[in-house]
Amino acid sequence: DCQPLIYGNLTHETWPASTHPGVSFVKSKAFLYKNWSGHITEVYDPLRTVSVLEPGGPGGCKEFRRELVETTAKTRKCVIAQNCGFFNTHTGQCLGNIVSDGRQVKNSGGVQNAQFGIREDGTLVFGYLSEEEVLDRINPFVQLVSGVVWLLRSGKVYIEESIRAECEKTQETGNLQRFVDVISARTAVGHDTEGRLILFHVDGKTDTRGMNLWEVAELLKEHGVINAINLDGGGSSTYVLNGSLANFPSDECEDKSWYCPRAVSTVLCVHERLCQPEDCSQHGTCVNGQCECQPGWAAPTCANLTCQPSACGEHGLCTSDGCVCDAGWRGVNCSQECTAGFYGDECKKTCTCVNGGSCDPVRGRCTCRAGFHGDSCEQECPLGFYGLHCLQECQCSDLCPCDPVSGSCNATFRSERNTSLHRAGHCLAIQMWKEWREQEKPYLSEQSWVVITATLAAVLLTSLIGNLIQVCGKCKGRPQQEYSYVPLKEVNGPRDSPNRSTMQPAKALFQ
Amino acid sequence: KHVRHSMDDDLLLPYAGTHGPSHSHRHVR
Repeated sequence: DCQPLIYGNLTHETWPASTHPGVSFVKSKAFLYKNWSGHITEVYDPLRTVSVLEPGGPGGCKEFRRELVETTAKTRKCVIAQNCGFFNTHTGQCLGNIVSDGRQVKNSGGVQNAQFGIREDGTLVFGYLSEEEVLDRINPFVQLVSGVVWLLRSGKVYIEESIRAECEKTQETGNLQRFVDVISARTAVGHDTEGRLILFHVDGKTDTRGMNLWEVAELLKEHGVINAINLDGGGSSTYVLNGSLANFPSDECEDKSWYCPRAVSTVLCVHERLCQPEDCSQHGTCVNGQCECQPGWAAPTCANLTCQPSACGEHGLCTSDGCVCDAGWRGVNCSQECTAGFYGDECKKTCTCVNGGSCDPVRGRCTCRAGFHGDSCEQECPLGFYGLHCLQECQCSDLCPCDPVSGSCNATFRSERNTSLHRAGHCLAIQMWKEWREQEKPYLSEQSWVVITATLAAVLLTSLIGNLIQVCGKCKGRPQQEYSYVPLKEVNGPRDSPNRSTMQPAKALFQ
Repeated sequence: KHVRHSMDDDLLLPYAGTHGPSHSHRHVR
């Protein structure tokens, strides 16, 4: 309600952040001017190189932690780190809005103090924000921290307006006015016309040395800063360069002979560019904002493998080492079977099959030719068996082995086997005899021969019986004749003396 | 024993009683 009309209803300013592409991303200059000493730091690519850090790391605000800026800076390898947010020095509680690397740490509920933030699209935001704007999800803040007093708005000092806007309770006005006017150590953040983020700090001691906010605003304005807000100062004002304290803190140590840096709350950190994703998908190293992927993983995020799963076909697996082929397959895209004689992973194993057996390219199992068996096809079929796997039984005679391939009975095929020579000879004889018998076909069948033989036998038997009957009949009809022997010359004697002769029956002549 | 601790003596408080903003809030109307 109380801001000048020239700003309309807008209570904050935005500016596109610089996206300096070079390797260099930060430049810090120390200054010693009048009685002032401090540093002005220019950050070229703030979206990728600036982070608001919780004390000691993530979760520090929830634990109400306070840590030295050096300690917190080490958690993120900050090249330059400064204190930033306000906090309760008694309890350690972080105050205001805090978004750290896209993570909402603390929402103040729209507290009316100057804010500095970086949105996801790289927009730098300075000014007053409602709770709805803080929680915007369309273009959310990736970094956000609260300060007190908007020093410069659009190139003009904006302190008076800030006092009215940030302190509506009359009784507190005096405190805020003193806060602005007193000289002390100061810390601030702003941006220039090129969108570079400007970190500022000046050493001091409250009421003794240092700068008031008017002087800070003027110095920043002279340096080309467009918008800037004031951050925590006094003894909290700390500047750390490459992990080491590089300013003069104003809090006394316990022994009061030295000055000591204060353990503070949040830290504004300038680091090397972050990668997207920050851990390079755990398959690469982030170097100046670019993921350098491990072999086999594809840029820019290192989330995908170099080879595409489809490129490895049905017989391969896409891995970080390229296509890894299944056992029995080879080639860049695993499309070729192992060459003959090899099998297994990467076709590195040698087949052991002999006698013409083929090798299974996956496990190396032998497929034997007909007539052979065994793990390596090293054995011929045992006698009496033939064919694939020697499972078929020969139909040859006992003495005649069969061909182990075709199963045909053959006497010569085993000639090379000494143990079979004798059997083969017998087999050959039997074969020849069988062939001869087949060639010698009889004119009459065996049955015919049986009939003929039987008939002849019957005739012979009949004849024999007839003769016996006849002989027996004569023996019974007349007595036994006596025989006498007469010399032949008597038989051939003179014819005229037939009386001398005693004629004998004709039978006797025959004798 | 060489660690030195700050005495938090150089306090620069913008608001009385606290070290930080603790007052009105803005809402979108």
